[in-house]
Amino acid sequence: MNLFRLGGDLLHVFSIFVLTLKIKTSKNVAGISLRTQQLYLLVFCTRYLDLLFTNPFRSGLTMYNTVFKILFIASSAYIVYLMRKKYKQTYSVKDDTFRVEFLIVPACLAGTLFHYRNTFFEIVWAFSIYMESVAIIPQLYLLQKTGEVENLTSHYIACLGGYRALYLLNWVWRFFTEPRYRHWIEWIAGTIQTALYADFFYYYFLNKTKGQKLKLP
Amino acid sequence: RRQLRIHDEL
Repeated sequence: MNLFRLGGDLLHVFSIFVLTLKIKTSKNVAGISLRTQQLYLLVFCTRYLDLLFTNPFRSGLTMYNTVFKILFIASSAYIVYLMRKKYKQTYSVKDDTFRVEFLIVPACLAGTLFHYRNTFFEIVWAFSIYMESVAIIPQLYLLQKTGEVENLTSHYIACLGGYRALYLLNWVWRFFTEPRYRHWIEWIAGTIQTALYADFFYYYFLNKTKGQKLKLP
Repeated sequence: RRQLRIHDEL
């Protein structure tokens, strides 16, 4: 555990909190991609299958991981519920149209072909890593289609990008402090994932410095 | 390499 990792995890939780806050305060889910949220739910459910077999009391880190894993699954399920049931009428159904097959199928293929160990759980785990790296794409697509989003929604995406950036720093840190740290799947997928936010950040900061709502050209 | 790789990150 290092500060980058801890900061990344906390920022990840914070981003979900910001998203829930946006939905609760505005009582609408306009500008939020249900497709991205459902992909995240899929990512968490597949990655954290090990919850079923891990004793959370084995170590402090296991307990920490278990708490976060349950939190991520529960909160993303809750957001999907809010979007599909409670605030259904406000959902940007006409604009949230990115074809997720183009993401799920390649992630399945990548997971099947490139994994650490040839076991069911390792293949599903690798799939979840590849899936997460591109899960934000429907959200970014919706964003550029509508052109403008509420501040809290843009803060949400910014926090997610920040969480990814901190994870990259965590890996750099671990690479130099742990002699046998060789996690190429996380590095490749994580770098792709973080790079996806680059364009968003450019416009985010451009608009923030002007104190405006996020507006894309 | 360890027999069972335990993913220690989220």
